[in-house]
Amino acid sequence: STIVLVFEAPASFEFGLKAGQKVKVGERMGSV
Amino acid sequence: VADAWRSTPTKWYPLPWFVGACLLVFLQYRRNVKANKEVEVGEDGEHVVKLRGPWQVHILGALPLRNMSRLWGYLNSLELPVWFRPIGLRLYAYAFGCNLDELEEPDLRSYPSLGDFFYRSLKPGARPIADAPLVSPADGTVLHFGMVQGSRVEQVKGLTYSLDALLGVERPDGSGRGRSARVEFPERELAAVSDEEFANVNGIEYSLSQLLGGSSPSTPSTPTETTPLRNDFPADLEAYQRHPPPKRSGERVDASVESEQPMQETVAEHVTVARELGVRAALDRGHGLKPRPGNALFFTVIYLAPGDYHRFHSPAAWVVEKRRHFTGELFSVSPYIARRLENLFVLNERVALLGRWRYGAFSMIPVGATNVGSIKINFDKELRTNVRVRRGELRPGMYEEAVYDGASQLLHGQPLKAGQEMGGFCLG
Repeated sequence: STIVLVFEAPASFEFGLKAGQKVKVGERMGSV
Repeated sequence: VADAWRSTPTKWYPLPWFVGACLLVFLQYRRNVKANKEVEVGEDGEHVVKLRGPWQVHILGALPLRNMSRLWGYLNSLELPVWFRPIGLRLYAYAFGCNLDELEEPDLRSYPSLGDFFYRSLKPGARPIADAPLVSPADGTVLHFGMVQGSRVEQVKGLTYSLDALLGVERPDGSGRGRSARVEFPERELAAVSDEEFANVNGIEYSLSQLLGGSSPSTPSTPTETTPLRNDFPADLEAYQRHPPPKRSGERVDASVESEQPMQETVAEHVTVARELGVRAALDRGHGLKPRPGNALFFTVIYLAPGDYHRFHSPAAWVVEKRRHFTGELFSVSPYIARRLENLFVLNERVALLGRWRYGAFSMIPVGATNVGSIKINFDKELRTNVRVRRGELRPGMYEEAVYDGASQLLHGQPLKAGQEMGGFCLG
């Protein structure tokens, strides 16, 4: 299964991720 | 000829199975090649999306995936003998890399079936919630992320799908569209709104800006723990509990209204989320996906492997205003298929939760798959996914909508804190 998030944020929003990275519930995904 | 017709013996022998499979694939491929448009808008404004991709995809498309999914779910709901559970579930955990140390219920005999084990919960504190505007809603692998260009979302490098097809478009006749009233005060007048007017608009006994410590409604409040609430706030809370604001006439009572939670706890939670949102976002309902000046739309896709913990949590403090349930196919969503099947997330069964957070529009879309066709939303008891539908009724783009207006008089939607459990995926 898959979860897709689509959201509005200031253009300065940055993902703190890499494609293929393992994540767990509650881990930081990005910051404004 | 007549004699030959009469006297020639008829000899029957079975066709090899792959001849039938090839015929099925050919028929499916021809049906899809005929309508070679990638996305067309159907007669009632619904996005109709066609199956496109290499031959593997057409073989998948020819299979009865939904029936297979329901059979898989039925088999996994069968009760296992108690003596077998520790052995069988340990084998499953070993094969799929489940971490048994973090189970809320460590005794494997207490899981009657594999389906129950699949929908396991974790012990409190197993997943600390980071102090960040956006946190991961689930355990899994980040498939892709980035900025939405135009109205296309990148599935993987080089493959895109339409955002409207993913989230559904408002129907031209407005049917099925829940009440998503915009804020009664246009943006520019918000600063001039008196607290009394503000309270009347929201039909609550006290104004949100006072609840948030008297910050002027024009700027989102910067909530701090020490923000002084009105000193008679507890009195209001008691008043609110004794006389919850009258339901506005014609307001549908959603099954999602958490009636069993004591009002006090519910209201306090809603106020917490309101603080996180800030007054503007708390006010601006039915914002839609058009980003405000200086903002942009972003997306991220997380793939949950079979051994992952399959409950999902709120990725931020936000308010879910409505949900759209798309009855679709149940293709596998593994990275292998995601790289080959165009429009995968638009073809599959999914539940689009639409709402708003501090920076504007926010949506979360759990997408089902062959082995995990059922999606549960804790605050939506009416939702039923992966139910039997005839093949002809499967129209990608068609959705059923429910509005959570009644979940909170304060925020006109279901408020969620970051990390709060929202629901999960079940086998079959």
